[in-house]
Amino acid sequence: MNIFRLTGDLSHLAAIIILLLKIWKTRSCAGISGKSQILFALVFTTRYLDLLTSFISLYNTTMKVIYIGCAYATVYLIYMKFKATYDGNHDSFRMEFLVVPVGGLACLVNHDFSFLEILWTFSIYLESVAILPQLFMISKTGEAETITTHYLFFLGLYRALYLFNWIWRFYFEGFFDMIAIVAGMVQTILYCDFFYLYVTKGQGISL
Amino acid sequence: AEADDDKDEL
Repeated sequence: MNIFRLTGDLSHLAAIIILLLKIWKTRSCAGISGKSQILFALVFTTRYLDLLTSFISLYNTTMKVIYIGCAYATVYLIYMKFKATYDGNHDSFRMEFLVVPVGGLACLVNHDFSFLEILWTFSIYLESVAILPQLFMISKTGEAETITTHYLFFLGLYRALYLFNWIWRFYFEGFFDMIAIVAGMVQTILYCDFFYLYVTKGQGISL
Repeated sequence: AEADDDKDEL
């Protein structure tokens, strides 16, 4: 554990809580891509299956359970409780265009051809692109509410901080994981355009 | 991470 890893995790947690609270408080999921949220739920589910097979630390287990729980709660709010406010017409990105190629890649490029390892690799690859339906939706409607941009900022910041974590771990622990690093770089790059808009406009974004 | 490594990162 180092400062980049910890702040990265907290940034990730902040993003998830911000989104959940926004939907809950406004009783609306307008402007939120349900498809991105389904993909994140899939990411956490396939990555944290090791909850059932190995215990690493209380911190690790707690965070995993919170992430998974919040992901499913968010999907529930969007598709069940506040379904009437869900803007499905603008959430038209095809999930299979991400899930199928990512699944194929996970089978081809992984550390070990075993069930759990392939699912873990799948989750890493999928996470790197899971935000695309949300970004696509914003580009389609041409706007995003302020709170939605805060959500995206923390979500993007989290993986950027993980990049520093991996640099730290490489220098001080000699540890590196090429799959996580490359996917993390792709993920962070996808947010760069958004970061620019967030910093220069600071408020809700309208393109 | 090697396959048998515990996956500490989230």
